[in-house]
Amino acid sequence: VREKRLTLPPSEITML
Amino acid sequence: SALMRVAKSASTLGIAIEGGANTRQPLPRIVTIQRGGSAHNSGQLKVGQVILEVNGVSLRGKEHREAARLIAEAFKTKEKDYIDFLITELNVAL
Repeated sequence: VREKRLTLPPSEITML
Repeated sequence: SALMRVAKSASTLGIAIEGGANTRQPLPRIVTIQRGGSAHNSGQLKVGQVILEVNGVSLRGKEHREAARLIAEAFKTKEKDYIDFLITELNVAL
């Protein structure tokens, strides 16, 4: 699970 | 987790979020609270909190843009003069 988490991309940020 | 009701007291909600399904942050997390926005005025939301639900709609499994769209629409709708956020301080995918 940890390895998978590390391969996920960072998210964009949205101002609302 | 806690339910936070944010009144639409300003012309903007005034939060920035990051995260969503298929990113390192699976649920949207508040990264900025803008001074003078509705969220800031409410005194309810804090940077670092994770948003689980918006007006009873779960954000689990929703990608970033979809989660952002749900929050934006909750702010835009004239049906309610508030938004209910279900919030957790725990930064985990519950």
